Amino acid sequence: SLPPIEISPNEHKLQYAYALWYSRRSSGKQPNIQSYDQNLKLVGRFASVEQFWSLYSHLVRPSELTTSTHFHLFKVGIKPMWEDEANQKGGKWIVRLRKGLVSRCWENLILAMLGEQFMVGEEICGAVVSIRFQEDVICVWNKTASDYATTARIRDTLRRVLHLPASASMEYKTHNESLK
Amino acid sequence: GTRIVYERDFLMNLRNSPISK
Repeated sequence: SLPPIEISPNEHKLQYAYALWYSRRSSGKQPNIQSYDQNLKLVGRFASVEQFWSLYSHLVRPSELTTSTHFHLFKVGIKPMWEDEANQKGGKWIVRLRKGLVSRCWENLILAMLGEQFMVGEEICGAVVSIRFQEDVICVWNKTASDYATTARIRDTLRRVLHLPASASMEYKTHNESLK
Repeated sequence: GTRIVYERDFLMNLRNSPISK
């Protein structure tokens, strides 16, 4: 229902338009689809490099978020939920980070995503950063969990852009598994 | 088809451009 994003000729257009969402898990409440959907708040959208920086400069760094909060950066038209049509057959790479690394890794990840560094066509859906008590987590969601060439390329690109050591904790999980 | 690809350094250089600000 939102109008299309306008870009001036002087701006650097991105391959895709993106939407940033914020969510916070309510303590003590059982999560369900309705509450998860209601907890997702749209922060802003952008379709150019300049619009991205304009939004990003107003955000707190992930390391400053309170526990159980999340930023979701997804292509416009894809909601950051397993149930979205684009995500139903998909999955996500999960990278667990010790405290202190998340802000830098998140920035490097989204710059790679916006700059089309993953080189997997239309497969990328979005990225999520989750702040937890003893660790932080970043995830990259893609459309087709069964496309092993794509998931391998995403994994390798993640290792490269995040400078992860070989021992870093990385796990791929299909959304089907999460739904079950 | 063609894709719009940006290197990290290029994106970072636009962070403080007049249009971004």
